[in-house]
Amino acid sequence: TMLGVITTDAMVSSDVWRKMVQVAVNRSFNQITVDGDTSTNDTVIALASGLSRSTKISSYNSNEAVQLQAGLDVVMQGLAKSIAWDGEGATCLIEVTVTGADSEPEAAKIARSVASSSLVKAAVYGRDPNWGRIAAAAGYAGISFDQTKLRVLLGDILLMDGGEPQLFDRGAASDYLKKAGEIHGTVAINVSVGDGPGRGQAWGCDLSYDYVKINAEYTT
Amino acid sequence: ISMTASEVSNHIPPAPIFLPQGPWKQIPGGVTAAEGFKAAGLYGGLRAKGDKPDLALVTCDVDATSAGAFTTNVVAAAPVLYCKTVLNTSKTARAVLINAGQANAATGDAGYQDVRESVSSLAKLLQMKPEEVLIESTGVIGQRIKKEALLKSLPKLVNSLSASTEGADAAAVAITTTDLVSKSVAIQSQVGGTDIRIGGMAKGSGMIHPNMA
Repeated sequence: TMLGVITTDAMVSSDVWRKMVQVAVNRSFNQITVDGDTSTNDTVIALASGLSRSTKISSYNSNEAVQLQAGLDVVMQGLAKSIAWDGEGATCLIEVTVTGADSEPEAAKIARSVASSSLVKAAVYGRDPNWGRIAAAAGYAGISFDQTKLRVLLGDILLMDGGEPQLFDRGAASDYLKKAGEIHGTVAINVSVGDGPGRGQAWGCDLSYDYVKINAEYTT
Repeated sequence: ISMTASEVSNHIPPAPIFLPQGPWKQIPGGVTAAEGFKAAGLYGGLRAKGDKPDLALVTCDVDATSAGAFTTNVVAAAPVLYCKTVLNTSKTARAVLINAGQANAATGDAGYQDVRESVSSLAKLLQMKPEEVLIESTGVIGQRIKKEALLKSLPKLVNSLSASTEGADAAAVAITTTDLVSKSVAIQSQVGGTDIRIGGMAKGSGMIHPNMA
């Protein structure tokens, strides 16, 4: 289960605040995954006191709303990433960034598909730079794209371009994953699916033996 | 049945928080960083094992504009159903009570009544209306809240409320279950040339694939 409480002293109308919170949730908590199981209790409550004496935000399209939305996004993303980082049994955080989609929601859906893949997660734990599993997870996300434009990077290492696997230093790519696991750091997977303006991110973690051990022993 | 704020922060360390660079700066305080908010966390005897804090409270000095996002799982817990109903009829709230140990999910009418009684008791202590109190639960599915333990702990929880960073940290620890770290963050930024603060806390480690609306 994930729970969250968000507070701010910005002054904002109810309608705008509720829209902002849903947008931020979609860009953060709804873009994380540890095990693919949706809880019965997931909740985020967000309260705005208005005590900062800032100008009241009554329009979602105002500059002030854009500023508050950016702050809300970054706070929720910070918390969301820390949940994925702390995934049961995890040795590293996986950050998937998708660009080139037709829209932000489409990019986000592809990113979460990759972050959710048990095979991608297991490959990261096995320190295996498995571009095939990443490409497959992007492809079954339910978003249409031209596969000849598919590009996959692991960190700065190009694994796939123009829909074709590239020659790369497998040892260096494996070391990149290994080092992230040793320091409980971050593995960056960057996927490009075309030339569109859509960009989205999702966060997950690797899948270790410990995940099975923890959940085999924790009963409902 | 309760512990001080300084003791609770010793149970698990804080999570590393990864914030991108931007027109904001990270500040201490978590949920209490913004003006008007207080928080507390303590052990109320709800957990099956150990003495890690398991009750958290966040309050606001004024009517706060409220929003929520909730699981779209059809098997939704009683606190989820309760909060959705309240937010449908009220645009403001003053308090959020959170327990760890029992999810109060799949507990039927009895579980829903537990929520109402918990909310009602807290509202009386805080001298506010029940509909100004929201509630979140996490823990084992199928188990009702240990209501007697919760109700007994409420006076001390209310008396422990603090606008300090320690209060925020205690609350962030109290909402954890299998988490190895507590999650809390706050930033200061500008809206229309005025400094504003946004803070938050979260918990989660397993059964994580949110789809909230």
